[in-house]
Amino acid sequence: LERSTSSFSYSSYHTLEEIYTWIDNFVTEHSDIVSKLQIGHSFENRSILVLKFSTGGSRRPAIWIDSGIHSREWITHATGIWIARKVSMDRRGWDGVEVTCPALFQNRLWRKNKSSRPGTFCIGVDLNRNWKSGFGGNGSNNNPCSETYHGPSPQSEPEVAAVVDFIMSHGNVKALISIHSYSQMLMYPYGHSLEPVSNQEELYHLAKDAVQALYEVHGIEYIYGSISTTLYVASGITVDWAYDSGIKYSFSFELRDTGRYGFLLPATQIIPTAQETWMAIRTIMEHTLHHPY
Amino acid sequence: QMNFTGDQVLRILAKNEKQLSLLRDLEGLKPQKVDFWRGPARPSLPVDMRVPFSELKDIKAYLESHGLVLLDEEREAMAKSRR
Repeated sequence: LERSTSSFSYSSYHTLEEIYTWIDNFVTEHSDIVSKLQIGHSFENRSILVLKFSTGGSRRPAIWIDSGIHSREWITHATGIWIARKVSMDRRGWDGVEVTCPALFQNRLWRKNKSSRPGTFCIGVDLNRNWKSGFGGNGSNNNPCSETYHGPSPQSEPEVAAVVDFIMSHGNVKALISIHSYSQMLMYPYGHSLEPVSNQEELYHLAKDAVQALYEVHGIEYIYGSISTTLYVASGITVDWAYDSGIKYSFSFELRDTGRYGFLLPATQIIPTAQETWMAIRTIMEHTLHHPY
Repeated sequence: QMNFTGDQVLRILAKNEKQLSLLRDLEGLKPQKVDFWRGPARPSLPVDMRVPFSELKDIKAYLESHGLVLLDEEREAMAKSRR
């Protein structure tokens, strides 16, 4: 096992065990600003860990980033780790939290969690369809064998329940960024409805600015807009729940690429993807900082 | 660990909702024969579907029987490979 993060390769994909070792080393090396919180357990009883970046205080305005709700979206785990290191290096005075998501060992192209229920042949619930807003609507599936199976009830999955409990008890999260792949898109609510949100114009212009900041790094083009009009109607998703819970700046990324490699994005693209994604995230974070509510 | 050797990811451009619906029917099969990387959404968006090697023949036959055919370039490449 690595003894420090200095030998950790940020331009490679890693197993869950390697990521958890990196977390412990990272927290040790940046203990003045980074701490590790366990907020729950996955269905398979693995710890769900959150990295908290803070210069002090309690329940200060915060930004939540999750990067890897879907296990097969490897680029999102790699990007999340790189961003964590970047935030620690930048040392800004903001509170931020980041979650890692358990990746699966046997089937590295698995999307859902691994929950099983008596009498159900197929396993797994899509953790991006199990949230309360619009639960069970169009763009999710009540077939347990489907990749977008929403589960038996809202927040039935321990992974989702853990995040909901954490964010609600924190009570002061001002922005939520949920990172997925692939398709090269930046989107905001709603997914479950074609109805525009109340600050749709603000989110549209913020997304436009963020995508421009991303483009200026390596020339990668993203499309942007609401989830339902840009991608498809999707119900019970993270960002819809976040928005309906009062988190005004809720965004969902779909990182590289547009399908040439899809989930099997070559590791050579990890650093460039992380660099450009960071600039987009920074744009959203700075807007949140300068528009308190 | 699972081995995906021989699997193919097909990008499908559906002309209309009827063709999209055919793809959605594949999602309902038990056990699942395909794995959607980008699921059927609307005709203007491509559908990416991973097909295990063991199911390739059946799935391609299903698609062809409903008017979803391989692009000519791929047919040529496959024929060349066979030669």
